[in-house]
Amino acid sequence: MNIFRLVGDMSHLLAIIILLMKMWKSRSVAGISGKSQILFAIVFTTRYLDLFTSFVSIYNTSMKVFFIGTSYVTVYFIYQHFKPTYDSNHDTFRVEFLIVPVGGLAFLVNHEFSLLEILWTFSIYLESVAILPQLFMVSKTGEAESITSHYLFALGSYRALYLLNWIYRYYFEGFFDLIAVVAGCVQTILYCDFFYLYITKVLKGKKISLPA
Amino acid sequence: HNVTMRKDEL
Repeated sequence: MNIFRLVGDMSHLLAIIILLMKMWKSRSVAGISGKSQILFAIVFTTRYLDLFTSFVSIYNTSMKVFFIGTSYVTVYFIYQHFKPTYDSNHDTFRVEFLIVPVGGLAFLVNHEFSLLEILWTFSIYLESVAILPQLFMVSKTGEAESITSHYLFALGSYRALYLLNWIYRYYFEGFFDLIAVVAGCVQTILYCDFFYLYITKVLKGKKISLPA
Repeated sequence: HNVTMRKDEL
């Protein structure tokens, strides 16, 4: 474990807590893409299948349980509990255009042709594009609540910090995973536009309004 | 590149 990965995991944890608090306090899921949250639930489910077969540490196991659990709670909030506030008219990204190519790529490009490894690879590739429905929704609605912007900033920062973690691990541990690094770069690049808006606008108290 | 490297990352 290194500081970059620890801060990255905490940033990821914070993002999920911000989202859940926003939903619970405002009793609303307005502006949140249910499709992205479904993709995240798929990401965690396919990545943490080794939850019961390989034990790394208490931290690792507890974080995995937390991520899987909260991802399903979030989907439940959107599609059941706070359904009346779900803005399905603006959450129209065709996720099949993500899942099919990502599934095919995971099948072709992976470290080992085994079920667990292919599912892990699928999860890594899917996570890199899972935020697209959410970013698409923000661009369609033309704006995002500031709390949603904080959620996206924390979520985008987590993988950016993982890039630093991989640089650190490459130099100090000789650890290198090309698939995770390439997907992590794609994932972080997708946030760049948002990062710019967040830093130039939200931090000055303005609301984000992506070009609709 | 040892594939069976333990997946210790989240």
